[in-house]
Amino acid sequence: KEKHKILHQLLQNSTSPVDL
Amino acid sequence: QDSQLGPNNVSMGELDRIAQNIIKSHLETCQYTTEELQQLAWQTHSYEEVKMYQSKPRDALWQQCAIQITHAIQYVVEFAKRISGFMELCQNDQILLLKSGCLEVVLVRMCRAFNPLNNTVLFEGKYGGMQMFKALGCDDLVSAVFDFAKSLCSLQLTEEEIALFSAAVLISTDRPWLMEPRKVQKLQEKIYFALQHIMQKNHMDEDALAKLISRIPTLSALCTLHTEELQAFQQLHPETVNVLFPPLYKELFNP
Repeated sequence: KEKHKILHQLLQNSTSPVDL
Repeated sequence: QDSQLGPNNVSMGELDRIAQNIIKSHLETCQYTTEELQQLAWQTHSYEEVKMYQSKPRDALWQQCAIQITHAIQYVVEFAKRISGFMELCQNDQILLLKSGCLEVVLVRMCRAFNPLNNTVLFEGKYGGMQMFKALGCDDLVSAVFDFAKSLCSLQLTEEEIALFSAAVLISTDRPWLMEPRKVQKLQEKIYFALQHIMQKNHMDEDALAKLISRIPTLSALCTLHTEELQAFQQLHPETVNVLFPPLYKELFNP
């Protein structure tokens, strides 16, 4: 988890096409 | 359709639902729509602009490319999240599949933004040829990426096929250290059946799917080459990588 902190965060975030 | 069985006893209705979900996820998470790309297709960087890219210091152009790749990867992560079944995989496997497959998906998606008629690719708002990336100092990688894009374009894939192929590349049991390979395999098989179904419908050429699948080893070779070039660059410019490269890029590709 620590090693892939950002990827982990991106997976957890709820985003919409607008956020992209 | 639900009672009609396709390969491996998966109902045709389920294959259709999988296909529709993946196509929707792809279209929602592409950086440019098909229409936008068509409008841009003949807007090329001028001679002066190409010269400007060519005269950049090597580390500056590497940084620019790392930023563009990282941006594209964020869209791929979003694509993965929207594929039904991906978020049901264990966290280890989600991260592993993305870490090993995201650049491959970026390269597949790149064929949408590649003009095979003049061998140019969309970079920072306009199209440009291979010579634009001369300052990177890795002609082999750049030329291999352009060759790959051209060869993928020659298959004349539809958006639906690009979507399903991207998902098939991402959700792959070939990645080492998967914790639940059976779960990944089940999802992958369904995606392949959906891809097969769509390709049979769209292409007269019976070998179209086989031709497409035969491009996968090249994708993997390109990613290995990218890692090697990055390592070589990092040895010469450790500060650029450590300080100026996007953190996500470093997290994904740093040895």
